[in-house]
Formats: sequence, structure tokens, C-alpha cells
Amino acid sequence: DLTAEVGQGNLKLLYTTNEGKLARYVNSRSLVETSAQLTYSYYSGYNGTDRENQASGAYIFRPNGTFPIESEGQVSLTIMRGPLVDEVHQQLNPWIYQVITRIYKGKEHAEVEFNIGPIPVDDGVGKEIITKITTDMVTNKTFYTDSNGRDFIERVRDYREDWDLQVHQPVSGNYYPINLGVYIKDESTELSVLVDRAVGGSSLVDGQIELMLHRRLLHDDSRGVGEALNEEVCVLDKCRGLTVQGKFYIRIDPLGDGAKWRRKFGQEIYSPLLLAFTEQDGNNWT
Amino acid sequence: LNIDALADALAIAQHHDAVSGTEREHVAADYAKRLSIGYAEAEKVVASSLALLVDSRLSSRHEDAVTKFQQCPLLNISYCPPSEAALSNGKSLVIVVYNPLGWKREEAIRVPVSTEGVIVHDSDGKEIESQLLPLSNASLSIRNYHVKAYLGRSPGETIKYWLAFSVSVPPLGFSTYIVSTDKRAGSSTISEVYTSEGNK
Repeated sequence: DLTAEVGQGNLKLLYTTNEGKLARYVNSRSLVETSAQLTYSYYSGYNGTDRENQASGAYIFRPNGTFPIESEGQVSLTIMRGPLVDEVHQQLNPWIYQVITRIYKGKEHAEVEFNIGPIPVDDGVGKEIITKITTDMVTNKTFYTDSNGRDFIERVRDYREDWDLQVHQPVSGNYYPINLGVYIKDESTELSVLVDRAVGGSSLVDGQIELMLHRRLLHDDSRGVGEALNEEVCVLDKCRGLTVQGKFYIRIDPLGDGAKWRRKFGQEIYSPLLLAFTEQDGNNWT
Repeated sequence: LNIDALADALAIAQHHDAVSGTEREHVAADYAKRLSIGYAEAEKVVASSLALLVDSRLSSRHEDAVTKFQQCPLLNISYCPPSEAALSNGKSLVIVVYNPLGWKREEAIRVPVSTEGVIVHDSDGKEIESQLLPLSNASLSIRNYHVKAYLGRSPGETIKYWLAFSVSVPPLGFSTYIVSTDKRAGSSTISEVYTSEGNK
């Protein structure tokens, strides 16, 4: 009695209503059932110079601690149900402004739309916002990221097959560019996450995928750009940091079944249906 | 009509600084402007092409048809003047859906509307299943802020819902759907909304 079920077809997501959090992913057709959490955190950026404590900036990702983003006060979970789509709306805090998780009729993936920003920097700390999708899969330090939209390449945490890697930055040393998606697998299932834009991402913990969704930093990293990654938008001389909106897509398949979806749906993300509008008089549909 | 500005925009969209955000702010602003110019040019070419595809008889009145097709590049902030205005002034909204991929696609599309009691038909006159989703306060706030910030004006028409409906589009082809007002039963289903706060 403390769970809300979302999705009316084969795919269902179960949320705990007291905490307002995703708890389980169930596909009744493929018989995949696993625990799943979707959480948000931020890395605080190093505030340094080119001589001491290299700063985090546009080129350099140098986190100085990880902080989970918990909702402020009671968690509000709004669910909209209908014949075509079920939606879950959440606002985690004033600047994780809106997260909508959707399951469309006949589809076996969840779509997550995020609106993040303006990232607060009043405390003098730049922040890089990430989301983590966590399952109980046993993935042996291995994950796969696309190569500029083409083949997925195997990545192993803290390891490069071409040289003896000394890891000084356990987070950024394992980050990779993601243009299409990232996946992990164990002996029975694979978790795929596809994106609609270029982001950074990794799998820093077995069974977990993380994506970096937004960044706002206060110091130049002294690598050429010459200014901090701290863009603002101003309305009537009132300025604030940027807000980003984007989507990512989550699907869990039996082992070996995910490649078809990644390839086909990946093309559809980057080739959306094009809409053109016009009008006609009255209700005569002909 | 040509697509030179689109070629420039495409080149920028593939530049490493534009992809990774390692450009200066004034360069980012310049990129955004050039992408916008490319989009505006492509929009005209697409409107012209769709006008010819939808009805070859339109070719004699080509200029007229081209000006009638509009796109909604700001759907991400729930802003789409053609879909919001058409139904409130008693007209029907015609939506042409083009599929640029080489396989048939069955998806749901979403457009903002300012009225409830709407019905969707396909080009054969068959009623299509549809759903109205109330626009959240957060979405309205995002829409109002960004329309003011980027377009320098008030958003005008007050939209109330997202209208979602199923579309089926052939490979490298298009389908046409007509949205009209209909207060009778059988029109779009309004979503059921549940809210939980903590243990409530």
C-alpha cells in the first residue's frame, strides 16, 4: 500500500509513495524484474588556479566531493494516467526544477525529462549535476559507451588495455563522452540508457550508470578558454544561471536483447518526427 | 530557397567546442545565432516541400501554401502559437507529421492546446485515440520565463493542456491529422491526476 504503479502495458515502474522514489522496474513480457533507483547528486568543483589545486572548468572536470541532492521537505509525487501515456512529475528542490518520467502505450522504455537550473552558486562553489540509475546488477567494473554515435566500446574502471593506468582522479579518470548511450550487463540482464545530447557519463559503482546533466563553475581552468563556465541569461537586467532541459531513456532487457533497441531507437532520438502546422475552417476534417 | 545557412549551422553543430561547451560565452551566443539562422532557412524549405507533398495541386498556389505551414521550434518550453490559436478561434488544426527514417514509426506526439473537448481524426476521417495532460505549474513557469527572456514578449494565449495522440507514419513519408473542438463524449480523455505528499 506504499507503492504507486506507473505504466499500463508490459513495462511498469513502481514508486514508493512515502519517499516519492523509484523502487522497481518490471517488464511482464520479457520477465525482467529488478530494483531500480533514480537519484540526483552534484560534484563540487575545485576552486584553484593553474599553479595550485587545478580548478574545475570547461575543459577540466576535477570534482572536490560528491553531495546527494535530497528533496527539501515532503516529497510530492504527481502521477497522471491516461490511455496513451502515464507520467510521474517530481520537483526535488528549487533548482532540480521538474523531472517527468513517462511511459508511452506500447513502448518498453521509460523516458525521463529533466529541467535543471539555475544552479545556485551563492556559496561560492561551482557545481556539476549528475543523475544515477542504480540497479543490483553485478557488472564487474565493466560498462560500454558509444564511440561518437557508432559502436559501443568496452570500458573497464581504472584500467586501460594500452598502458599501465595510475588513477589519481577516481571519478573523472573513469568518465567518458556519451553521444548516443551507455549500457551495463550482468549474467542475465542489460541496462541501457540513451541520451538526446552530448553528455559525460560513467559507471563508477557496479550496477550503476551516471550521467552529467548540467555544470556551472566559477573559475577558469586555465586551459585556454579564458573564462569560467558560468553563463547567465538576463531579463530586464536581472540575470540568472542557465536552465537546461533534456531527456534520457532507460530500458532493461534480457541479456543480448538490448542492442536492437539501442540501434533502432537511437536513430529515432536523433531523427525526430517533424511536425508542421496549419489550420482550416470549421470542423470539416476532409 | 537554398540551404547554405543550414550547412553553416550543421558545421557549427559538429564543432568540438560547440559540442562540449568549451567556447567563450560570446562565441556560444554567435553559435546559437547561426544555428537559429540555419533552422529558419530549413523551416522554409521544409514548408515548401511539405506543401508539394501534401497536395500536388497546391503547386499552382505554391507561395500561398508555403506561408501557411508553420513549425514550433519552441515546443520544449510548451510554446506553439499555431496549435494554441487554431482551436480557440473556431478553426481546426491540421498537423502534418513527416518521418525522415526508412522504417514505419508508431509514436505518440504532443502539442500544447488551450481548450479541452478536442477530437483527433486521421486523413481518412477515422477518430484517433488522444489524451489531454494538464500543464504543470512548473512547465507554465518555464514557458513564461523563457518566452519573455528570448522573445521579449508575453506568451499570450494561456495553454491548459498537452494534447497527446498516436500517429503512424510511413517510411520517408508523412501522415496528416486534424484536431478539432468537440464537446461531446468520446473526445480526448483528460488524464487522471494523483498527488501524494509523504505518507498522504
